[in-house]
Amino acid sequence: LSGTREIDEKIVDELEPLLIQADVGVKTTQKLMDLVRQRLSSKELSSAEKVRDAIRDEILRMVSVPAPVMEERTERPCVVMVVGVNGAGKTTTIGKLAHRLRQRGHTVVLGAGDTFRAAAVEQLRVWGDRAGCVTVEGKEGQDSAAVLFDSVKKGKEEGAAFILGDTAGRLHTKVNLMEELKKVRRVMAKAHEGAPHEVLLVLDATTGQNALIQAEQFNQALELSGVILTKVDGTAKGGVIIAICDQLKLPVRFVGVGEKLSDLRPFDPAAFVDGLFA
Amino acid sequence: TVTRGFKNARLKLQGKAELNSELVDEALKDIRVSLLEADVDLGVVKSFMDRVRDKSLGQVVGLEVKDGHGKRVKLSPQDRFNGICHEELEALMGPVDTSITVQKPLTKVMMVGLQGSGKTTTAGKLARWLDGKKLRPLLVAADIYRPAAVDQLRALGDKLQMPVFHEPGLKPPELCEKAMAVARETGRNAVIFDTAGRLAIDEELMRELEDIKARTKPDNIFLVVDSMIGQDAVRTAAEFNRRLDLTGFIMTKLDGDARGGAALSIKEVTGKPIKFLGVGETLDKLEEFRPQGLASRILG
Ligand SMILES: Nc1nc2c(ncn2[C@@H]2O[C@H](COP(=O)(O)OP(=O)(O)OP(=O)(O)O)[C@@H](O)[C@H]2O)c(=O)[nH]1
Ligand SMILES: Nc1nc2c(ncn2[C@@H]2O[C@H](COP(=O)(O)OP(=O)(O)OP(=O)(O)O)[C@@H](O)[C@H]2O)c(=O)[nH]1
Ligand SMILES: [Mg+2]
Ligand SMILES: [Mg+2]
Repeated sequence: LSGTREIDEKIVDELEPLLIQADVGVKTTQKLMDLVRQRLSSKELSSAEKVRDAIRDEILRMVSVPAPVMEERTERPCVVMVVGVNGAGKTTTIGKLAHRLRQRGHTVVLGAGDTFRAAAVEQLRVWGDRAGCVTVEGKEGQDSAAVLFDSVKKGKEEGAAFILGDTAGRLHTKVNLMEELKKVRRVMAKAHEGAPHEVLLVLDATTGQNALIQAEQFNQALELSGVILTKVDGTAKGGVIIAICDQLKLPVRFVGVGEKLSDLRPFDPAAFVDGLFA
Repeated sequence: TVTRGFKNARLKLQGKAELNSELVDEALKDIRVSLLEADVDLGVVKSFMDRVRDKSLGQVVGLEVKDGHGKRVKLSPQDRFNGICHEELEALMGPVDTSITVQKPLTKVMMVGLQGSGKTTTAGKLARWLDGKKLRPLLVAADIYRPAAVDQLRALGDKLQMPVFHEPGLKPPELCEKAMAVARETGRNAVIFDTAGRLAIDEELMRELEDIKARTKPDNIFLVVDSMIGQDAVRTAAEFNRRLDLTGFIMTKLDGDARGGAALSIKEVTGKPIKFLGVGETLDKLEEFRPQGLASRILG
C-alpha cells in the first residue's frame, strides 16, 4: 500500500531541519514530505538524493506561478499600487522598480501615498530623483487616497507609461488601515479606469510564519497581483513564500537583493530553490 | 496555537499510571509543532523538548503536593509533565530586567538592528521614555545612508520638542563621538544613537558599529528586533551579540498578530534580556517587557 511507505528516517532528520530553518513552516514541510512519499517508490524513498530532488521539484512547481512580465505590460498608463507591513521595503522597492522601468525606456511617475510617517515623502522623492522620475506629493492635509488620485491624474497628463503608488506601512490586524487601503484602491480606479493594474505586496524575507497571514489578509482586502520579496541578500531564506504561492496562487515577481537602486531582480524559481538548499 | 499543543499533549497522558519515553515523545510532538508555528528557533525547540523529556523521565512520579484544602495528594504523571513544560517555558521567558543603565554624567543608548526593524521610531520612543524619567536626551542621527533618515529622526525630535544632532560629512563613529561633546555643551545628560539598519553578515557595517561602541562606550546597546522575524532571529541576534555584547533587546510591532517566538529564542541563545516592547507607530507606544504578556501571546 503506497500509504504505508515512509521516507527513510535518517533522510527526514536531515531535510526537515533544513526546511524549517528556511521558514518553510511545519505544515508546508509536512505537505512536501507527503507529496514526495506518494510520488516515489519505496526503493527511491531510501535514497537521500532521490528524496531531495523530489522535494526540490515539488517546491519548484509550487513557486512557479505564471505572471506577466512587469516591464512588458502594455496598459497605458500601467498603474501599480505597492502595499505591505511596516518596514518591509516598499518605498525603496518602488525606487528600484522605477529605475528598472526607466532603464527599459519607460516614463515613470511616483505617487507619495504615505501621508502618515515622518519623512516618508522626502524618502520617496530621493529615490524618484535617483531613478529620474517625477514624484507627486500631496498638498497639506490631503489623505493617501487623494494623493494617489492626483498621482494617477498627473501621470496620465505626463504620458507616463507606469505610475507607481507608495502607501504607508500597516499591520493587517488594523481594520481601519486596511479599510483605508481599500478606499485608496477604489479612488485610483476613479482616476483611471482599470487602475490599479497591479497590487504588489512587499514582504520582508526575514518574516516568519506571520507572512502567510499577511498575504492572506492583504489579498482578501485588495486582490493582490503578486509579491515582491525583499532583503534576500541577508541570511533569511524566505521559505514562507512556498505556502503563499501554493495556497494563494500568488506569483513572486521580484526579489530585493540590497539597498541600492539596481538591487532588484526578477524572481527566479530555480535560483530560489537553490538558495533554500545552499 | 501552542495552548492547543499543550492540550493535546495532556490528553495523550491522561489516565496513564506512569511516564515512559513513548508517551512523553508523543506528547512533545504536538508542543513541537506549536512552538515552531510560533517562530521559536528550531534549536531552542529541540533543547526545550530535551529538557522536558529528561525531567519527565528522570522524575519520581510518586510525588505528593497539597491540594486546595491542604490535603496531601499524589501528582498524576499528566500533571507532572504539564508542570515541567510550564517550568521550562517560564525559564525561557525570565528573569525580567527592564532597566536602562543610567550613566553619569551622560547616559548612552545605542540602537542597532536589521533594516526596517523600527530603530528610528524606537529611538524617538526611548527619548520620550527617558524624558519621563527626568533625563534630558539628545537624539543622534547617525544613519548617513538611508534617504531622509536624518529628516525622519528630526521630525520625531520636533514632535517631542527634543534636540536632534547631525553633522553632514562625518562618518557615524565620529558623529557619535562629537554628539557626546555636544550633549555636554548643551546640558543634555543622555544620548540616543540611531544607527543605520544593516545585515549581521555585512563585515564593513558591523565593524562600523564596533567602532561606534569603542569610541562612545555606551552602557546600553539595544538590538531592535521585528517581532515577526522567523528562524533568522537567532543567527542575527547571536552575531550582533558576539560583536557588540548587547545589553538587551527591544521587540517591535507587537501590535500585530505575529506570535513573537523569536523573543524566546534570542533571549535563550544570548542570555540577554528583553527590555522593551514596541506596540504601535506613535511615540507613546513603548512598554516595559513583561513575561506573562509575551508568554500568553506565544502560547496563542
Ligand atoms: N538589505 C536590504 N535592505 C533592504 C531591501 N529593501 C529595502 N531595504 C531596507 O529596508 C529598510 C526599510 O525600507 P523602506 O523602503 O523604508 O520600507 P517601507 O516598507 O517603505 O517602510 P514603511 O514605509 O515605514 O512601512 C531600509 O533601510 C531599506 O534600505 C533589500 O532588498 N535588501
Ligand atoms: N505597528 C508598528 N509599527 C512600528 C513599530 N515600530 C516601528 N514601526 C514602524 O515600522 C516602520 C519602520 O520603522 P523605522 O523606525 O523606520 O525602522 P528602522 O529600523 O529605523 O529602519 P532602517 O533605518 O531603514 O533600518 C515604520 O513604518 C514605523 O512606523 C511598532 O511597534 N508597531
Ligand atoms: Mg515606506
Ligand atoms: Mg532608521
